[in-house]
Amino acid sequence: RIIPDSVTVITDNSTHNTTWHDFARFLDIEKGSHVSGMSELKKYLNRFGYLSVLNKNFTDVFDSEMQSAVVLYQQKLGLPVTGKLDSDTISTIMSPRCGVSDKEHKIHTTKR
Amino acid sequence: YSYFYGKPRWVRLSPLTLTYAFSKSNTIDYISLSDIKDVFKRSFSRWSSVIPVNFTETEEYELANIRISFYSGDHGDGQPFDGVLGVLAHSFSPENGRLHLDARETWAVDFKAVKSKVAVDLESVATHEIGHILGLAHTSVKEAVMYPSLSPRAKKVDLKVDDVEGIQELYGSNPNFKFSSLLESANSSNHG
Repeated sequence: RIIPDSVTVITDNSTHNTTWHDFARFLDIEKGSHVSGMSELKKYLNRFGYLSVLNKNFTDVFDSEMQSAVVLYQQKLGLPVTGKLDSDTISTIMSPRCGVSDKEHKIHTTKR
Repeated sequence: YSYFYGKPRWVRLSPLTLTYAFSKSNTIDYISLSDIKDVFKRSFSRWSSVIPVNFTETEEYELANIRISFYSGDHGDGQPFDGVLGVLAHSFSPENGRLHLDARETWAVDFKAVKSKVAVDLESVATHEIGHILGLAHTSVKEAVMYPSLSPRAKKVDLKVDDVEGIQELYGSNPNFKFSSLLESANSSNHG
């Protein structure tokens, strides 16, 4: 058996980040539904520029604003636009990603 | 392709040369600095091959145009990292120059040597973040480098037509660049 010269074995610690992994349970949830933890998905959509609300006390209801945000997300990410949390959308949301917002006018600089 | 609000870009005399440096204190220890430097050198060269911009490494971190650091959790810019997977990295629009990578990711420069299921290709993320540093925002084109998500163990380092058209609208074309070479490269990789 040939053993490679150098193999780095790193413990699989994917369980350390469970926030987005949990979004799998929102698969096929539709507008009007109330699901515990939906507010976390709203926070995600808010963070990346899809759900803009003045009051950041997000509810667990899949409301009209949430549906609009999902449509925007699907358009921006090149997904089939269904307005639903279908498998393509949920798996894309759960994918690791860049932290820069998808909103095109996001500028983080502070002028001194 | 898309841009940040106001379409900011680095405005210097042409040909533009930007310096870059690596933080000595905020780094990772399981990949050698020389390997990290090689990865970034290749990533910068991809962008400089299509636009008239040169990138030069400097040891003077604070004075460099582009400052590259690995951070964990809250690192003072209002956008804390979240540990393994989730957010992998972020960077800032021109002419800020900060490029931050999440130190808690399992960064890989060679998937043959790193077996972790959550390993992330450093070169793919570096190439993407340099796009932000230069002024590109996220694209809807899945195959493009500037698409916002990247699966673990995936590699996406070659600039696509969408990336090239976007960046050339900001900086113009490198006189030595030919679109046909990009298409030839795409064809050969498709058939490869």
